[in-house]
Amino acid sequence: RPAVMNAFELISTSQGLNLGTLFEK
Amino acid sequence: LSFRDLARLADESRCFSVNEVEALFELYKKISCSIIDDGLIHKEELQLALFKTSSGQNLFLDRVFDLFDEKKNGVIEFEEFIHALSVFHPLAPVEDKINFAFRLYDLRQTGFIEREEVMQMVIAILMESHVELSDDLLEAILDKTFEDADTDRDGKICQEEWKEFVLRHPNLLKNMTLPYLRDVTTAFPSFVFNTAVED
Repeated sequence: RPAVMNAFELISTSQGLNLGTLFEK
Repeated sequence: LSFRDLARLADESRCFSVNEVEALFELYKKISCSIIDDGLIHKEELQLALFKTSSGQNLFLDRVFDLFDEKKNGVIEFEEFIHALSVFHPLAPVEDKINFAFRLYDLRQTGFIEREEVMQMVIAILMESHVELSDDLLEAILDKTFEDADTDRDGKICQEEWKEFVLRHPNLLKNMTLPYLRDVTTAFPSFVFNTAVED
């Protein structure tokens, strides 16, 4: 079976969870 | 905001100076006036700031907004903004980051992250990024994640298991730290026009 990603690794890439965007001009 | 308010907020945050709280107020003002000019952050405004669009539904935005909105009155007040952002400071205790992430992912707030919730979040992120996965692969991702995280094999992740899991995979907490917060006074220098205190 090919290597499978951790679910939370996927989830943590959501734009909604990446608050750094707030600081981008 | 009076100097007393600023000083109290800085003190409570344990991470920000008074000037940094003032600089964050500049950011807060910008977000809170983007759609409804009432000085409070509504969900659509947070959505606009994060997604560059104020329409559509996003599960993660809902969770973030809900955790920021401590009073559960449908808006994020400045105090709440500072409280929540302080968790994202590079110097904030990792324990706080672990707990905040747990609360984010515990969708139904049962004190456990259940398999059903993880499934729902994976489906949401796939839709957000326009990726399609087969049901088999989706199940395999969930199986692997629970094999690793759910050490007592009861089908849900408790707080203790979550803590051990993220300490073994610290990259899962990467989005819980905002390097920008180290240097907010440089990012929002206009706070000096309204400052109550000079460092």
